[in-house]
Amino acid sequence: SPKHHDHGGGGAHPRPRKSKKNCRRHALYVDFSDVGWNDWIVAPPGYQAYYCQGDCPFPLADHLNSTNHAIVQTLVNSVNATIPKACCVPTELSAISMLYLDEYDKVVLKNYQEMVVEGCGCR
Amino acid sequence: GTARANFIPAETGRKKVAGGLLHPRGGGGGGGGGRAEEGAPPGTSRRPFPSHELLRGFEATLLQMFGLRRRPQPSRAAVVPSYMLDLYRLQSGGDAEQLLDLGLQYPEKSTSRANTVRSFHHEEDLEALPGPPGPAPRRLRYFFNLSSVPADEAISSAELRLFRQRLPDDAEAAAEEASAPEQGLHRINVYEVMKPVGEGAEGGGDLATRLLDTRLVHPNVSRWESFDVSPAVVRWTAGGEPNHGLAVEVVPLHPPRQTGPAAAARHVRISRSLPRGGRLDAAAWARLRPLLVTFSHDGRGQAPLTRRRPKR
Repeated sequence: SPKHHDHGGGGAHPRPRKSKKNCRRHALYVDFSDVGWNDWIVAPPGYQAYYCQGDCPFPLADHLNSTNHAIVQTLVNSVNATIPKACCVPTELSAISMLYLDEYDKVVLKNYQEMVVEGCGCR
Repeated sequence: GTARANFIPAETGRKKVAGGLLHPRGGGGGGGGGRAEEGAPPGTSRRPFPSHELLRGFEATLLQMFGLRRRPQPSRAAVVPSYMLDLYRLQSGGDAEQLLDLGLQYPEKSTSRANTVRSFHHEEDLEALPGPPGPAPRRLRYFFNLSSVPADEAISSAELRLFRQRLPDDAEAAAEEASAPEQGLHRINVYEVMKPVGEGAEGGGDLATRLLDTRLVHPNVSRWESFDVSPAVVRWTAGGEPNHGLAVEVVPLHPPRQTGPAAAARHVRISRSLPRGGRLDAAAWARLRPLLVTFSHDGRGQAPLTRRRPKR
């Protein structure tokens, strides 16, 4: 969402920062050259893996992609802090393809499942 | 020396991480055992960089995840076939326009259950086959060493790709062809060798072969031809049958007058050295040499290769 600009009008309240901390997807680029693997991985040079981070606050909003169980757990947490909040985790993942040279100098194209976070949620 | 791992958080984008966050590369590079852990620079929230041993374990776990036993160390001579690059681009939803230009289509049938594609070049020193005496079509054997395919990987199909090159225009031949268009046609036959040379080829006679695929082609275009060799490759791998290789022959459809078996063989690039066809240099041969491509499933995951991630 666009950043809120307070022009000093007095009427506008700054947008609460809380939403920024809610569970959501963050970018995380894995660069194969940084692990010294670019000599055998032909493509891609790296990829966006993403990660999930943020709070799962009570009450859980719809966009936090929660399960019934997560709603119950969050509800219980709101009255009994010894029970943890629901966790912010990947709820949808996708695959990537990698083209590489194997131990025998053979060229392999392989599809690896669950390498990219597509969506996060409170579970 | 390569134990340098760093998953870069998004906040730093793709910019190189400040040197202080990484292990400084040791001056002597002694390559000895585990180094002492180094702490993160003061004022950062980074964890201390893991020890050498931990990094090795980290790499081993990742390699295992990728289905590799050890880290590949490719030789300088390794060549990546353009077909594999095209398949990668197609699979990863690359430049669609460029792929359309190439006219490349994913072999849907082959990949309906596959999540792995492997490519193999043949062992050139084993390619010669004794042929019957006389002006018979030239036959070559291709032995592909498939021992690198993991035992738990199921090959569902395989294709042999051969490059055929347009023959230079010859006015007389063109006129002849105009009157009889089928005159220039050639047939490419691909066989599985059922018995090793010597057992079935007494005195250079007939080989014990089984026809796998055949195609009638016209020599007026340059393109790759794909032949289905799945039955043979599946027998060698899943069936545990001995692999005696594939045999390829190129024969003119009609008995030639000016062209002959030699011309037919020149048209299809089945060998680095061809009769009256010259010898390709290493780079050109690497691009044009026959290629065996296998489509398999390693038993991990379910989504096939054909499922492409939508562009974001």
